[in-house]
Amino acid sequence: MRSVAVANQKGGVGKTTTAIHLAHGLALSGRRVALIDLDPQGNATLAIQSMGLDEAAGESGAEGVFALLRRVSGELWLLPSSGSSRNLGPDTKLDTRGLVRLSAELEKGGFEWLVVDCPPRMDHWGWAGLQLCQEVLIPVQAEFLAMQGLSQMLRTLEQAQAQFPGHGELMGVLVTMVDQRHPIARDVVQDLRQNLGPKVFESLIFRDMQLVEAASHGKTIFEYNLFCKGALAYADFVREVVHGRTST
Amino acid sequence: MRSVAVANQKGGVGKTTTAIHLAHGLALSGRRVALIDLDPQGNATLAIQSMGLDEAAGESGAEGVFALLRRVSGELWLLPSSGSSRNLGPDTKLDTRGLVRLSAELEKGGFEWLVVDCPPRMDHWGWAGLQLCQEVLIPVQAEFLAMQGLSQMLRTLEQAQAQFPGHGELMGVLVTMVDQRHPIARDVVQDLRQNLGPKVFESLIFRDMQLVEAASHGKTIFEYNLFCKGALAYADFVREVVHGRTST
Ligand SMILES: Nc1ncnc2c1ncn2[C@@H]1O[C@H](COP(=O)(O)OP(=O)(O)OP(=O)(O)O)[C@@H](O)[C@H]1O
Ligand SMILES: Nc1ncnc2c1ncn2[C@@H]1O[C@H](COP(=O)(O)OP(=O)(O)OP(=O)(O)O)[C@@H](O)[C@H]1O
Ligand SMILES: [Mg+2]
Ligand SMILES: [Mg+2]
Repeated sequence: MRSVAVANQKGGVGKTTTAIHLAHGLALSGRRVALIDLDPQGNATLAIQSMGLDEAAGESGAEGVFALLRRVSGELWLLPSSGSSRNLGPDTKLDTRGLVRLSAELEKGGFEWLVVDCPPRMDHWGWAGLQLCQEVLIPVQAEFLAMQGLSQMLRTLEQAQAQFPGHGELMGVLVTMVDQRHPIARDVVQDLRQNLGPKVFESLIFRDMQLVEAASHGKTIFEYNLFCKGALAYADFVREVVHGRTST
Repeated sequence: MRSVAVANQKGGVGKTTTAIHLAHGLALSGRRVALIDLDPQGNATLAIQSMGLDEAAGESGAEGVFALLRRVSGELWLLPSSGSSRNLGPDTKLDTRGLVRLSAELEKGGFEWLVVDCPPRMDHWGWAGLQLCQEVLIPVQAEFLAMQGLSQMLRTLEQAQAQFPGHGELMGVLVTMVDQRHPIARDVVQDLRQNLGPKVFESLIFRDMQLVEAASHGKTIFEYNLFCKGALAYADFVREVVHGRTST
């Protein structure tokens, strides 16, 4: 089972949007996927709330994590956010043993992929995401402050690798919200490729308001409008994750 | 002295961009302004780092908060971020008495405005921002998830008002990153005005990549390109804050 935490301490760079589309895309390609919404804000849970999410579809009599999992659509399952009623406070203890158990149970349950949506800022929940998964996917906006955030995030990964061996491995950096009309995006992508080479996904996620619209309807773009720019971009990305890059 | 915390737990909605432009705009209109970067990420500090920020310009022999303040430009002063070396951990204690003292010292020092850039997520630093200021300005992106964040933020303000009387008063909601080509922005603005009436600023901040460019050059848009769309939008906003709305 592959497990990836979608993380970046910078806010609004497309972590949630990337997490739900990577998860749904993998499910559409035939894998059993568990999407875990680790953000008390519950944005991922909200963004897919109209996709036939069925409370009753949790296995009756299910125990452990399976009592909490809900089938979203096909082979995409969701562990919803704990919600803002359990807002992160300095006293919220996240049980590391519970996380390890969670991951083991999912693997036993036949899950092939675990995708975790992390909150911005490396707090308890953010670190839980790194501990829960082996890999980390960092979405980066094609903008200045996001670049700054990336170097810091990479240092965080080194810390995670040291503290939790077998965790915090960089799956890659995905450039998001690319505004094709603007040269700054080109410069940033070029910069990233020079510094991180093949660690930068070839797929670029272009700005597309349909992604925002889809979220407001509680559906991923694959359900909302399969052939728009945003859908094609995320489809390319899922294909690249599954099959690797097409060119050298 | 008026004091305002620019806050919203949703990431990437333009808190930092709004904080630096409100602060610089007020300074350009003749007020003495202290901008406090309460986000350990230090995005506000970075975004104005090339504006003649002078380490030596801190008053020599200055004590207390004045030893930490740096003159940025004209009457705009900055209390820089504590930086990611002091990243927020569950054990970071923010001294409430220190915050009250900070605010009192600034007022004694002749400051007319205090603008605080808060991090996303209501953590220690976020709450410190609410305690430090009397008012709160909530930037809201013209998008679905941002709307969800707003209702939650308003509940947070009620909590703040109850816990810290004289604090957490809503100055207003500023709609940011408006993509004029897209109908969803119109619907969101309409929705907001229906629900919050005059609490929604009339000024709308349109999407303008020049704002991103300016940040990458370490300057506000007023220094970088005074007559572009983003500059005119933030100028309108500053004028509205100072003079109130032009229509009923
Ligand atoms: N490619 C895109 N084009 C246009 N809008 C986008 C795109 N990707 C994401 N968005 C929108 O930008 C906003 C922020 O995206 P998202 O919530 O995925 O970021 P995030 O990093 O998860 O934010 P947070 O730090 O608050 O968790 C959302 O309203 C989302 O719909
Ligand atoms: N009106 C705008 N048009 C285009 N880009 C914008 C606009 N306002 C802000 N941005 C850009 O969007 C990104 C996010 O903005 P900003 O950093 O101000 O948000 P934030 O709410 O402070 O984020 P965080 O939650 O990480 O603190 C930045 O790269 C910024 O330059
Ligand atoms: Mg998110
Ligand atoms: Mg910010």
